[in-house]
Amino acid sequence: MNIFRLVGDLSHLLAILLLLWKIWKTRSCAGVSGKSQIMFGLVYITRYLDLFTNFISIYNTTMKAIFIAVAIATIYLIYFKFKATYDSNHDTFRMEFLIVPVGGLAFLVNHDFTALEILWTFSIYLESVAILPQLFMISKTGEAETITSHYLFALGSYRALYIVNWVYRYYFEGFFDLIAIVAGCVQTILYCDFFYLYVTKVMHGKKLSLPA
Amino acid sequence: EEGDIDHDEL
Repeated sequence: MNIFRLVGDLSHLLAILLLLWKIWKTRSCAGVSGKSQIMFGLVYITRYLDLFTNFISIYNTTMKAIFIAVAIATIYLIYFKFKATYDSNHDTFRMEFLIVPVGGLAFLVNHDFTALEILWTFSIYLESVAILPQLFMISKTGEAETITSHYLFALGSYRALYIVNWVYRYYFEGFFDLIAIVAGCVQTILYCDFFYLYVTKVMHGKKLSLPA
Repeated sequence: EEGDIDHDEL
């Protein structure tokens, strides 16, 4: 565990808790893509199946359990409790366009052809693109609420910090996992445009809105 | 490397 990974994990935790808190506090999930949240739920469930087979540390187990629980709670709030506020007309990205190719790729390019490993790979690939429905929704409506922007910033920062963590681990531990690194870089690149808008607008106290 | 793959990262 190095500082980059720890701060990355905490940023990840902050992101998902922030989103859950926002929905709960405002009693509304307007502007939030339920499809991105379903895919993140799928990411955590397929990746953390090793909770049942492999113990790494208390930290690792606790974080995994929290991620799964928060993801399920968020999906529940969007699709059940606050369903009336869910902006489905703007959440039109087709999930199968991501899930099917990502599933195919996980079968073809993985570390080991076993069920658990293919599911882990699937989750890594899916995570890299799971935010697309959310970004697509923002591009459709042309704006995002400030808390949603903070959520995206924390989530993007987590992956960017993981890249630094991988550089550190490569140099100091000789560790590298090509699948995670490539997917992590793709994921981070998807946030770049958003990072730019966040720094130029949200950090200056303005709401995130896209140029017409 | 062969054998069990340890995914210690989240």
